[in-house]
Amino acid sequence: MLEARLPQASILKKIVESVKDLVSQANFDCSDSGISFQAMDESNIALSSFLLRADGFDPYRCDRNLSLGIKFASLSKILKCAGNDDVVIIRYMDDADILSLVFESPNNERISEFDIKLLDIDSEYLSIPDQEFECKVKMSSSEFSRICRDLMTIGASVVIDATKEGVKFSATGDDGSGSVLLKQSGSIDNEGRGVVGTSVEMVEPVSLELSLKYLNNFTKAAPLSDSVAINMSNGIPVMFQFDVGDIGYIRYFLAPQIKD
Amino acid sequence: KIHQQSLLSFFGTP
Repeated sequence: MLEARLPQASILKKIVESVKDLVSQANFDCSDSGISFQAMDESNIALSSFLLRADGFDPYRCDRNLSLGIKFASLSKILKCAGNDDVVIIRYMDDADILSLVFESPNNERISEFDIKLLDIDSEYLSIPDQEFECKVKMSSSEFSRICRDLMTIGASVVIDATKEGVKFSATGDDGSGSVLLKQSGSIDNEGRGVVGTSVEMVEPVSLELSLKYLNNFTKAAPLSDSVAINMSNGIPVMFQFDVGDIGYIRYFLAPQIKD
Repeated sequence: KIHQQSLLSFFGTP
């Protein structure tokens, strides 16, 4: 069986909102180390994954490895019935075909329970090579969202150039062009609610062209984290990571575009 | 012409 109590429903709500437009259904893999997920969109262009470590739940109990097939649209609708500050208890009894979600209000005076039907999903796992990236950019997630939204008004793709100076986002379209340069700032304030600066850690400069349609989908994870890490190497898929507090992360992979 | 590469050409199925 699985029983996992998450102190804040808002975390699960935000995670589901940040993948439901990319992936319609997927298996949630549960083990004694936590709950994880990995799935690609239908066109095999973007891969979404997340991990919530067992220590982010209190308590957490998972007796054996489970693969629970979830339809995101259903889960999203059910999670809308939870208050942001509700406690969520995720419960699965062995050999059942449902997953139970219990929402408890902060004062414990309102307890609601919803069951979601599980699907039998035959998913193929991609093995992602464990690699060192040539360039690691860390920047404000809301700034990243703003840049992706702004450049979408110009073109369908963005060129990300990372140098020691900083990171530049450029787009070109039929009606003109636009760019935003974020200079590297002295220090990143990830503590409290300070403004998150931009840092670039690099072995060599990287330049990649990426689809803004997908990037705009990834920015749906921005409410989970003040910052986003953009890990890049020339010619290979980029990894975007939004940390979920200190209990996990959500990652997106997207291959660069090439000119034929 | 711009071509979007699939992830399948980078990440293998085990």
